[in-house]
Amino acid sequence: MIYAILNMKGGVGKTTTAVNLGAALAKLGDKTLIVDLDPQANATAWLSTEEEAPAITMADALLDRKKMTSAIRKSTAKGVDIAHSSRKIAGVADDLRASSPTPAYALRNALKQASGYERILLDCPPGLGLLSINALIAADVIIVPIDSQTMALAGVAQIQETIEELVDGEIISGPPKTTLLVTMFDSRISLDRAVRDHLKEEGFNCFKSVIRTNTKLAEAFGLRQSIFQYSPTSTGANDYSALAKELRKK
Amino acid sequence: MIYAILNMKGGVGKTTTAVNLGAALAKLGDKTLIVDLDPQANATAWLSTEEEAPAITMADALLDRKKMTSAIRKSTAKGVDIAHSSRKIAGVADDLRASSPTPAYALRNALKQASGYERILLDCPPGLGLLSINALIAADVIIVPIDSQTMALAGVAQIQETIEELVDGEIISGPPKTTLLVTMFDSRISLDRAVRDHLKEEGFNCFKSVIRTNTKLAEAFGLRQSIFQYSPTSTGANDYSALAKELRKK
Ligand SMILES: Nc1ncnc2c1ncn2[C@@H]1O[C@H](COP(=O)(O)OP(=O)(O)OP(=O)(O)O)[C@@H](O)[C@H]1O
Ligand SMILES: Nc1ncnc2c1ncn2[C@@H]1O[C@H](COP(=O)(O)OP(=O)(O)OP(=O)(O)O)[C@@H](O)[C@H]1O
Ligand SMILES: [Mg+2]
Ligand SMILES: [Mg+2]
Repeated sequence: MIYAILNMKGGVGKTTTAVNLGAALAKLGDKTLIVDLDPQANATAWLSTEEEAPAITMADALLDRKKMTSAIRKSTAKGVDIAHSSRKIAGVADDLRASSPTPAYALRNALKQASGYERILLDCPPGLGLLSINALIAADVIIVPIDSQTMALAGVAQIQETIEELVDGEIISGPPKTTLLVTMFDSRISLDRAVRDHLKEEGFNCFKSVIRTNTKLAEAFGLRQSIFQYSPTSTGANDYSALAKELRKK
Repeated sequence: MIYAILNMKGGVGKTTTAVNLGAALAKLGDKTLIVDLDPQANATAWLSTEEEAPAITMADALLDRKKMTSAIRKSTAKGVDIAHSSRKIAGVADDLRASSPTPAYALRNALKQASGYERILLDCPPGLGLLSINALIAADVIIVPIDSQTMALAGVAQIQETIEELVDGEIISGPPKTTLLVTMFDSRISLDRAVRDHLKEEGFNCFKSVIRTNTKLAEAFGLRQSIFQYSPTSTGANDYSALAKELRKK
């Protein structure tokens, strides 16, 4: 199963979700791969071991799919591997458009090389550029983190419009299943509760699990540890465990 | 004076700074223009009046600089005008590369049409794509918001490398002045204090003013009001007023 973690809006918890959901799935026994598609390479920095960084990264694997396995390394989270990104990936969109007849399928083709994983999580950059479109096409399920601020919700409409364009253009046969994940939720803040209620009324497909605001999650990010290594009994750890269990039932 | 508000990292407070610093500068009597360069068009949504949205947006003005003034509208914040963005701006990078001999100067040329403003603030999308490069080239000063999480700091190094490449390539004659702005600061969190102290030790150029975490800023964003309209005595309002005063002294 391939999950794209995507929202145009920046800073809504895409990388935090990719890393901690990945770690939670591995804890439940699923062999998990996280693919970093962001030129910021936050997931790569977060999960890299002391070992030397691979010379080959996702930038190379997208241009030549035979290189996908060389971009993969073990990570600091048990049972989780990471496909490394680098700043170079920012230039891949132009290279693909110039050199490939089907630039939108580069990731789907590269991922065929990554066998043996039960779960693959794609950490997308903010925005809806070619790399994010590649992720929309490669994925079985789209997870859209939204913090309770309304602007993150505006990103959802743009994703849905983009998916419709891909289906109309026959680039994908049908829309992948899109599920919203409320992150940085604080039940004391009225806007947070209003956005969550609004999602239910509008009939958006949402995970039942909600990720509450928890500074332990930000601290774990800063210390480059999964929430399970840093603070296994925190609300952050409980919330991502619950999310992993809900995901496996679907 | 033209200020680019820029950081690859998403969700660090770029739009919140563009809107509230713009409103604070206008309160001090400076005629201010905010230029929205983000396909999410958050600043546009935040500041639009009931009036009909312009048919011409920044996407058109970048492709034909004579259209710049038609993209500008009054905003809901007194003394602040807004140059509207739209989703279409996501496609402008490809169009410029295909049609213009100097795609990196499109914004600098368009802004020549926007006369009569003492302060122009450029709200950039996350990432370092062509639109952000255009902003780096057009600006006199770069304001880099960083939340206290370490990853936002990694974005700074990539901006500095990009500026060096622009100077080496003789695209700009000298580096614009880059100043860091600490946002979402919470003096109770040790990581926040550590990052602020680290910036001082490393000799980064930082504003003395710090923007503290303040839910009123997020609520004002959700209600599409400047912090001065929503909660004029909040720490958010005080912090952006102090920043505006510090900026005018430089
Ligand atoms: N539930 C949470 N509680 C508290 N802080 C959180 C939570 N989730 C994420 N954060 C913090 O919010 C910030 C943004 O998170 P993150 O970087 O994962 O978002 P992103 O969507 O991947 O950002 P980008 O758009 O730059 O890729 C980080 O500093 C992170 O530590
Ligand atoms: N000082 C602050 N205190 C509390 N919340 C804040 C503060 N500054 C920004 N926010 C909130 O953090 C979120 C991110 O802010 P904002 O959208 O301005 O960042 P951005 O860098 O423009 O994001 P993007 O990368 O998507 O353009 C918003 O929900 C905003 O309301
Ligand atoms: Mg991220
Ligand atoms: Mg923004």
